[in-house]
Amino acid sequence: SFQEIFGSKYPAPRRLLEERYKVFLESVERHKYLNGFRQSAGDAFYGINPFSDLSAEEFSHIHLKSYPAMKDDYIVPNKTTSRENA
Amino acid sequence: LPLRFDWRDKNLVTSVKNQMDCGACWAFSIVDTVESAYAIKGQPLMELSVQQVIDCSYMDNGCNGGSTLSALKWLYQSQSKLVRSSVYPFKSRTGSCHYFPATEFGVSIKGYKAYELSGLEDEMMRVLIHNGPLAVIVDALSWQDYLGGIIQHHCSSGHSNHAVLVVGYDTSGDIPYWIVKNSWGTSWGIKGYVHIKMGVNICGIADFVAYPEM
Repeated sequence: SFQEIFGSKYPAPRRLLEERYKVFLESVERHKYLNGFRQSAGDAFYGINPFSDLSAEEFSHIHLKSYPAMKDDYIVPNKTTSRENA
Repeated sequence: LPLRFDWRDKNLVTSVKNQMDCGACWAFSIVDTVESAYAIKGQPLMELSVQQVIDCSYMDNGCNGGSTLSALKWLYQSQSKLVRSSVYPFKSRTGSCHYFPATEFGVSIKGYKAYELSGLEDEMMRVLIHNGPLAVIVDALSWQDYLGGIIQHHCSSGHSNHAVLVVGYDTSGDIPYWIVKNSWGTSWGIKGYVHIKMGVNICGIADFVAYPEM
């Protein structure tokens, strides 16, 4: 069902499919863990989505590729002035 | 400041895009800011070329990563004109920079700003309203499994790794939150968006804030 819904395609060897399924099951366990911290209806909830067949390492390697410039390149407004204005 | 503000209500935000397996979130968020800033100036809202930024922003690494600020620097210093996405479509891989004749339509920027606003999210609200949607870099490791709701826990600051676009906020309910546009398609999150609790720099949302000046 996951493959049908999210259009994931895997190479033919069954071994690779089984490896992906194992990663998928680990994701489901992670969802249970994260949802255990929910305290109210508005809290974030977690579950099966397009990235559920990726390990956390794979997800990070593929999708988290941005980085900030040097800290000095960012202006830090005067906090005292800002609070006085507020 | 209004209790709720969302640039989408004014039809000044383009649709959610999908970066697929290309790690160019930095380019997507910067093109998003330019698209909105151009429309806020009274011009038509249109999709501009992310692929042009991926291929041509020489201080970055295309689909292997980059920085929102260096992309803005490249846009400003080179006075490059971002062409329409239909003219220079997304290919999900880094390619050679394609140049266009001066007669080709494109959007350039007149400047840019970059702020560190942690502890100053009230100021960030003001900047959002006065200048348009903001490109920010967050720690999105915990976003892998996100389906909906307001992220309040398990999202620390200090490991910024993903660029997105802040388009609005909502402080009318019990938990105030930022409205954030992602570039992972509409089947992720809330039709491609994520809500993040305001006021405590969740995910480092206020650490690296940037926007173009038109």
